[in-house]
Amino acid sequence: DQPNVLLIIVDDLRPVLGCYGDSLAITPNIDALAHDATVFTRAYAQQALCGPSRTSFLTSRRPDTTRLYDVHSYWRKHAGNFTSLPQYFKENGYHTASAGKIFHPGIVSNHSDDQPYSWSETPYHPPTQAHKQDPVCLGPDGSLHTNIYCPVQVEEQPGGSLPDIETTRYSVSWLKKWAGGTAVRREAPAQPFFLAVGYHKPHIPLKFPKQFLDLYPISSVSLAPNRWLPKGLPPVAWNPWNDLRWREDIAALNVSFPYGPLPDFYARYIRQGYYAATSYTDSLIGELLTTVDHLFPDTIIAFIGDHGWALGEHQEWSKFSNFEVSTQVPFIIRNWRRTHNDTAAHGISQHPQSFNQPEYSGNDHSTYEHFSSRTGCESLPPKSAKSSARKAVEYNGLVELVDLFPTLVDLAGLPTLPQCPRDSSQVRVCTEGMSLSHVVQGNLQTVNSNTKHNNHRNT
Amino acid sequence: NPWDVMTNEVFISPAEPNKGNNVWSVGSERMAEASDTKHKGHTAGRSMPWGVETNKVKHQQIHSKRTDLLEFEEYFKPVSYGEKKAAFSQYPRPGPTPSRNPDSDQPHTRDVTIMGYSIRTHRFRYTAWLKFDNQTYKPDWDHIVAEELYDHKTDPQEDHNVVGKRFYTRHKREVYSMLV
Repeated sequence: DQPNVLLIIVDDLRPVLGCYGDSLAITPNIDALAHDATVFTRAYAQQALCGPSRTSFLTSRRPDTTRLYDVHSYWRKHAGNFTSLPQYFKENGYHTASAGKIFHPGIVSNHSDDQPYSWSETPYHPPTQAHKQDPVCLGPDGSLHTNIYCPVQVEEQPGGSLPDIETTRYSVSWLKKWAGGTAVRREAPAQPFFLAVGYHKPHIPLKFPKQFLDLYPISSVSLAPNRWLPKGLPPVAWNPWNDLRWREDIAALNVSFPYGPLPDFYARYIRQGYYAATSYTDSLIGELLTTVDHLFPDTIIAFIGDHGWALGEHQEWSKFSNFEVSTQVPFIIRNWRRTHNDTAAHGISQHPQSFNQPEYSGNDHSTYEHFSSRTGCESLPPKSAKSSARKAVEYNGLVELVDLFPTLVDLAGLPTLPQCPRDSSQVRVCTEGMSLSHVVQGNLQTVNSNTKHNNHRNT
Repeated sequence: NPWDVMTNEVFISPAEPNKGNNVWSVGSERMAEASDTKHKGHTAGRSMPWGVETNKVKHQQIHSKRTDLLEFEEYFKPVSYGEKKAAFSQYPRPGPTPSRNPDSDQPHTRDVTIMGYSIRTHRFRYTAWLKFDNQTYKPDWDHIVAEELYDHKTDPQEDHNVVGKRFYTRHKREVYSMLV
């Protein structure tokens, strides 16, 4: 009776998604997932940097407990031998597997993705990720550069592919093998799996199949409405976005340090690239979700970003701050029981579908599908305008990424995590978050009836 | 030591409506009941004002007699079904100004001298940039380098730092106390 678990982590993804009310974003597959799930509209990372954030939510402890504020140490040696999220599932009978970026690579995860603790098999990393920093971006002069803005022709890339495409193919293949029960070694015939799939985009460089640019004509891409340095901002709060500055396209703009600003015309391109990279990732997630829903409909699906990303707000780019845009993340959980019951009750297809929302009325999803087929990916979910009467459940309460671990544990029916004491350095298993299972399982009214949410924060 | 009041039972008190300054308490049933009558358990155990508001009174039996702290924690279950009153994030800096610290976006921990602790409530985001000891990993609450306060009710995009505004003095004091 134990459900499978699929954890999807997207690198540097802020909630520029249709299901979060972004009117420009074209993300039908994530929106379809959200349609049948609980959408947490006010979810926050504990630190706007990949390594500390991932270590934090994968151990359910805050950076002051993991003692990781950079990317130069491994929590088990540096802070304490804390049990990770996949490790907990593994130790409770699950087969755990990782594809793409789940733990931050390098010393942060002991150069081994936290093996042998967390995973039942060797984690998969896409080979073409080795070309992450290669000069492959076509510039206006016709030569190749190391740019931020980097639409590419996939077939011409080193290895003939892109990392997230490879990760998706591997994950789909893994699921099919697991369904067949042949190639993946499992301890018991009915053993459930915990599959974590980590996407690299829209992390910079904004490298994506160039066809996705056509979803966002540059004339339709607006600038950040608050693209100026705020008065009264203390200098210590400022993030100088150095990770962008050394790229060739940005360096050529001779932007002053540390405040900039970036010229408007190029700010528009970066925003276009971020949205296009997000749609590209969404197309691959659709492929993954189709496979999961077809083969394993009784699967808990959790979808998160590791932190946000500033798109020119406050004259800032990238993450590295405490601003709302840097710390707010998408956080969506679909419960397996709810999915199962609802699909039976409402006759909803278990394949991700587009659904009608006013925000999408001007967007052409058929164009989207056309592009997806040209990326070399397998086919996207069938285009369907079929809409369900049921809308996504939105929860506007405050949520943190440290809540992910106890929530998934509760939803899967594993032993509940104890709350961490003040000093938890000697406690292997505990949480500094809280479980959201009551929200996901539909007890939302009980919560909302006792609280007053401020709707002014709605997107 | 708030754990000293614990005997054989954990009592989790109901949150005080509209106050919420006490989330859960640990103590003997007798003490908890007494404190609940008097002050909703505020004196019975440790207070976590940023935590959850519980809706029901819950009891949990501790199977052993009084144990040491870690052993007790093994038995303790979280009050995990409520709503958070705040969310936290933090970011380190090597110094007070980015122009003098070019690595201020991604400092090495050994170079971190300031930590920005943020608390988000339903209405505000308050950040205290504190002097930080990179050897003990602890901030110095007596040494505030800078502060930020944003009122999301009037400024959802965080364009106006109102920490110095007299109008917000009371609000700042409230969120600061929650962060501390």
